[in-house]
Amino acid sequence: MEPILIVHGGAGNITDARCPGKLNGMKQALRAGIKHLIPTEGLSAGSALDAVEAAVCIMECDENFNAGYGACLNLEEKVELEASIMEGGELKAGCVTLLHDIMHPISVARCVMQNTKHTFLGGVAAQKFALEHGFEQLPEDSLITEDARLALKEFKECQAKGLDTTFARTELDANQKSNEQGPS
Amino acid sequence: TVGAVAIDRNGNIAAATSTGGITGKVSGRIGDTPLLGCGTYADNLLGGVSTTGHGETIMRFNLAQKIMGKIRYEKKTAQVATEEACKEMTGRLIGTGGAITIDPQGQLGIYWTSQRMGWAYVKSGEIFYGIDHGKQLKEPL
Repeated sequence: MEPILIVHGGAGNITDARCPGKLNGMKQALRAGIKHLIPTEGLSAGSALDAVEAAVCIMECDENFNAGYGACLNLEEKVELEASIMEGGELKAGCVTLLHDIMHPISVARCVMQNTKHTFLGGVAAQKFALEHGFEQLPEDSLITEDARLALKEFKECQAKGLDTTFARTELDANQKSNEQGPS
Repeated sequence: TVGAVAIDRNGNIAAATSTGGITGKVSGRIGDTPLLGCGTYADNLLGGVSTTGHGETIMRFNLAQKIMGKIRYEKKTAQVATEEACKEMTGRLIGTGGAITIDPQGQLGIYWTSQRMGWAYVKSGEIFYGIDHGKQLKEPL
């Protein structure tokens, strides 16, 4: 089987201004992940699980993506993160939700899969589990970017005007040229 | 939201998805991303999927599982399964989204009903990528 790695960087009404950052970020993610699939000098090939975790970690560090650093804000101007990872051999999986101030939720999810008898942890317990397993609690709100703040400000303005925000934007389009409240 | 799906030389498939959710969500809101069969799924016998878009829509539709079902029961290719499931989801629930899929034969599926979705894959030393419908770019790894 020829090893293959594919990534996505989010879907929605992504503005032109945000396209280059996303495209470059995804290419970096591929270059980091593929190393785990194709043995290079001195490095034996890892697994598909290593490859997908490595690729997602790169994008979690990149403010061009709605994950980790640069994630969307909730109504209370806070970042709440969630992630899941799954392998197709024994159908093992790890899922986490409502994490905050942790850069790599995907790695916490993998830790749940590999270090507990459970599959899904959420909220305060998930945060405690992450810290107990060596993940760094970043200073409060350090994952928040200016784009995310602007997107929330725009969202609240739309709400105040009574515009339908059912399909709240999944992508930060603070510098969306038109004010249309695009679906999803 | 960001996601990745991989198949290794032994045919093992894995999928991963991570997100901050949607702007202006209520505190405590949980989306599709951490839900297996919605945001993420992987099975060496069926394939692997990572989805993105309007979380409430994707989780109510069970988008990842619908794509797996089309591959398994309808013998659809990864691309046809991904495209049909995304279109059915939006046709039925209005909300939009997208998905990336790899089937056990290493075939790819990439589709979205949103305005745009960033996607990229590496195969045989080349990177193929895009963000708009109908446009694909390529460059060496």
